Amino acid sequence: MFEATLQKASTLKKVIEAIKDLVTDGNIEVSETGMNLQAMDSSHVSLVSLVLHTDMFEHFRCDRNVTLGINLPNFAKILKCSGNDDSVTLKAQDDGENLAIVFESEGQERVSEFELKLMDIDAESLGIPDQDYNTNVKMSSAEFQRIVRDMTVLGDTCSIGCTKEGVKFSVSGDLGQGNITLRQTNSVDKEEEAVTIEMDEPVELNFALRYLGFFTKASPLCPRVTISMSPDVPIVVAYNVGGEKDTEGAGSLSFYLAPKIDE
Amino acid sequence: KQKQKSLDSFFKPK
Repeated sequence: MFEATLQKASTLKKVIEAIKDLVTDGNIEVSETGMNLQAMDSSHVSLVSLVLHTDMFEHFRCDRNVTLGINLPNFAKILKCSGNDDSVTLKAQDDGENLAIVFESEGQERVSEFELKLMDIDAESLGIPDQDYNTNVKMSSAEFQRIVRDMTVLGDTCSIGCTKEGVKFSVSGDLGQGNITLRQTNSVDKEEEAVTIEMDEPVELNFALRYLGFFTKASPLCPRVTISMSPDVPIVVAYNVGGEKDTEGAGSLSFYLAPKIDE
Repeated sequence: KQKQKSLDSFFKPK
C-alpha cells in the first residue's frame, strides 16, 4: 500500500492548481523515492514534470510501486476543501480504485476524508535528455508572470532573447509591438527580485505565450523561477516545490515547451 | 511565418 502525509496541504493544492489547466489526466507514479508525474498537454507542445521527493513528506510509505491515474481538475476540487494550515494524507491500496485524501487541521480538531476515483490512463513515459543548457536565468516568479501577462496583450508569440546584459522579452501583433528587458542585477535590496544570468552564448527563441501563461500559474509555489534555454530545443521553466527561494527544494515542478521556428 | 514544433521531435518514448 501507499500512504504519505504532507504537512502543508496547501503545497499540494498549489501544485495541482498549477497543472490542472494544462493537463487533464495524468499518472502519478509512486515509488520508494517519492511521487512523480510526467504528462504532455493534448497538443504535445508542452510537458509537465513534477517530482516530490520523500524528504518533503512528514511520513511516506510505499510497499510497492503504484500508478495513480488522476483526473487533475477533480483532484484540485477536492484539494480546495483543505484549510490553509491543514495537513494532507494520501492513501491507496496496491490495486485500489480510489485515492483516499484526508485533511487534518493543526490541532487535529477537524478531520475531512475524501475519496477520488482513480482512472486507467494510457500514457507513455518520455525520456527527457539530461542536458546542460546554454542559458539559465533566475528571476522573480511574480515578475515573470507579469511579463508574460503583459506580452499577451500584444500578441501570441514571445521572443525570449538573452545576453550577458539581460534578458529581453519581445512581442509583436496586430496592434503594435513591445518589449521588456530585465538587466542582470545582483545587488538589489530584495534578494527575491534579483535577476541572475548564467550563459555561454547569446540565445534567442520564440514561444507561444498561451503556454508560458499556463506555466506561470505555478508562481504561488516559489518566489523564484529558473528559465533554461539552448538553441533549437524546448525551454524549461522550473519552480522549486517545498523549498525556499532558489535553493534546492525537496521537489520541483518543471515545464517544457517546444519552440516556434521559422518555416 | 513561424511553426510550432511538437515535443515529440525532442523527447522520445522510454
